Amino acid sequence: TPSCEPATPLCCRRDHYVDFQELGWRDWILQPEGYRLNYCSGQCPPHLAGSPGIAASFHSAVFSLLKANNPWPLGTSCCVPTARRPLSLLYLDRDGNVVKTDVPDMVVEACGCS
Amino acid sequence: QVAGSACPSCGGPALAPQAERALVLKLAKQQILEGLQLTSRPRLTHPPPKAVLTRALRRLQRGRVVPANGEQVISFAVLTDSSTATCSSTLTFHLSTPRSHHLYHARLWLHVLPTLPGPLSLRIFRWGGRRRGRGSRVFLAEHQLTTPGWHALTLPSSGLKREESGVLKLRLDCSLLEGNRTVAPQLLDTSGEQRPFLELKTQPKLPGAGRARRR
Repeated sequence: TPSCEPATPLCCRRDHYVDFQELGWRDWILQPEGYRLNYCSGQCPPHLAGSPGIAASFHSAVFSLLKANNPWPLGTSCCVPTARRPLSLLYLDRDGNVVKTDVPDMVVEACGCS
Repeated sequence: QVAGSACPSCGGPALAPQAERALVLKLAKQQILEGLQLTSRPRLTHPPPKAVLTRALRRLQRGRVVPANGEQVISFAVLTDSSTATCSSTLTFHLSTPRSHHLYHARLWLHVLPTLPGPLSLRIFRWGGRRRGRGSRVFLAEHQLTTPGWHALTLPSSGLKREESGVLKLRLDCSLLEGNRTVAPQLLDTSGEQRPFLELKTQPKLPGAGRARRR
């Protein structure tokens, strides 16, 4: 998936890095220092509908069912995450305990048109 | 959100960089809190000293990996009485493991001072608790300590069932294995940078776990 460039109107991954210092959370989140909050945005013209990806395959299945019953698909193709990964966090809870956990599906790795 | 758009992520008027950054930071807070099933960021009243934290984390780095969606918790002991002179102490832990998790691994990390005069038998009890009433104790484990330094003492996770209050008290009773000598004071370092801590591992309960099976 291309990262979004100003001139790119098509579906792409918009990269953002959030430092926990910016949130004022460095006192309770010990590791990491920050994380990538990426999200998907951009146009999905019909010829890109169903472009590769997890969500696309799901939506393709739905669309093929809809086509079977209607001449025209009811919805439009959306720019959605097609691959995500967990984020490992080490943080202090309210009792001062150290907690290490993996939060699933936190970082968007790739985008595609549903 | 573009009003009326069938695909909100398909575009709309571009946000000004500052507005987008403010939105991203707001989303980040929301995403992290939701991911950790918290309603707000924790307010730390007694954060552990950095040196204590670093020591404990160093000990854990060599531990096994936490399973998917599981948690690994370090809880530092709060000393509730000053009977360290007799090497017997009551350690109090404040735990807030999620109700949806069950505990499957527990170890008590203790640092024995160099003044250890000989092999030591350490019996660990769970102290008090809801059903057993105040002052009652349940035997958990017995370990023999022969050398100074850090020791990781395995505890039966079934004996550490979660209390409503989240408070867990462990009673340590020490006795020397050899001879009738009285136990030297200050055997266990229960305060300062090498205070004891519990290392716990939890994982989400399976759906239907704990529900009685009908035969």
